[in-house]
Amino acid sequence: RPVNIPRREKDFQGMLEYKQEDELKLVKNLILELKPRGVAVNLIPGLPAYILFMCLRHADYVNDDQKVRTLLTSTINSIKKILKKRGDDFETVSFWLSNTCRFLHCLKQYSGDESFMKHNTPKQNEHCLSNFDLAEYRQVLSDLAIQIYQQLIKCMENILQPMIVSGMLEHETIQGVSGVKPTGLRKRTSSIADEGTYTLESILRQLSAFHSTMCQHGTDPELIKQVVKQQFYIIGAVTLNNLLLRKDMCSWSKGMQIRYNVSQLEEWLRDKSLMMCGAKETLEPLIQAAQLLQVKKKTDEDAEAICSLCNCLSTAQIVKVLNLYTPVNEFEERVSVAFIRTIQTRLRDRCETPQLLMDTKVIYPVTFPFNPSSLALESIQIPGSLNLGFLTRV
Amino acid sequence: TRPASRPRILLKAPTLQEMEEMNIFEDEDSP
Repeated sequence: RPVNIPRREKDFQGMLEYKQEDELKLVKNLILELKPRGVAVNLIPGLPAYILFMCLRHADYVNDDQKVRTLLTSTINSIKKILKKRGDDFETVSFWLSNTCRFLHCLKQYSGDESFMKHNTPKQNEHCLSNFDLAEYRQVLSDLAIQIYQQLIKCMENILQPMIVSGMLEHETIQGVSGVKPTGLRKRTSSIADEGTYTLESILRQLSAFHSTMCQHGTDPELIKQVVKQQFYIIGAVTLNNLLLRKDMCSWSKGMQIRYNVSQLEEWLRDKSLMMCGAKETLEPLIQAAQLLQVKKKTDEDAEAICSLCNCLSTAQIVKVLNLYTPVNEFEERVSVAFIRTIQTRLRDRCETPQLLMDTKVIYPVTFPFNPSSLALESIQIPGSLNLGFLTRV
Repeated sequence: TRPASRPRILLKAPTLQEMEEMNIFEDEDSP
């Protein structure tokens, strides 16, 4: 009688065999019904992508082009379907963005193309696809990843948008700076308002939540950097636009508050080792507007200093801030019409669009730099919780 | 390991849109 002895890991070739008729069950259990917040929390990052790739390797190994084609089509359509259904859930979108990228990286890493094999172990090189060149499918997956990225940005924007004006402009954390309200009164009113009001702390907490979700899903570090840059752009653009439309936000003390808030955002970047991702630079127009609120605005020298300081603001934006500037105590004064004229004259020759408000809907182009994995496919085990008992490790 | 001399066959891929049109979930989706 045969005795069931478990195979040793080194005997596996990093493939998963499945019957054609089980393909729908595979995508159903692994993509459509997988809950990122439930079972998936304990999985190794990118496991669904590795499992799908190991199935694909087997279809390639048995030289079945139809099986390869239908698996890729079912995978891509299932990811699109789940994102249509749960596209407003940040966790779902982040989970499938990272898995789509991992699947794409696997298709490159094991393509047999030498440019993608530089970091492979000899064993990984043995695991390259044998029969098919899937370069065209890689392009389709990259298009899909772009779509998911854009969905992730929209999703994140929907969550952040309502927090920005309140947290960056309205809520005052520096006590006693604003001269118009007695401290005691402000404290009382803000404690009532606070119940439904977002603070800078809420924004920072939300940024940390986004970041930790993406890390948990094994999102490529280079991709996280691009998401964070986009988040900071939205925060900067929405804040600046509101400042440009509200007289009550154009005072010396608001300038102080904004600079403090920006410093806290920078501190958050430092804490997450993201100082070099280009996020801080997207806040430059806001930083300059805050500085403009605080510098002297009287003499020709002041005008010259403002013109060289505010190189990220358009003339229309500079003039608008100066026009809206409102003194809140006796030490400050309105900006004179003559001073604003001087500024306009000095900036006359600047080549720029007469843009007042920033476009908050701009999305920076995304890239998915190749990020090979050191994980050995033959070592991957499938947890029973995924209900994929019909797959056989080969 | 596959022999280096044997080239892999390029599988032509449909676009994302074309893939959606071959909806594999047709039965499940219809009312």
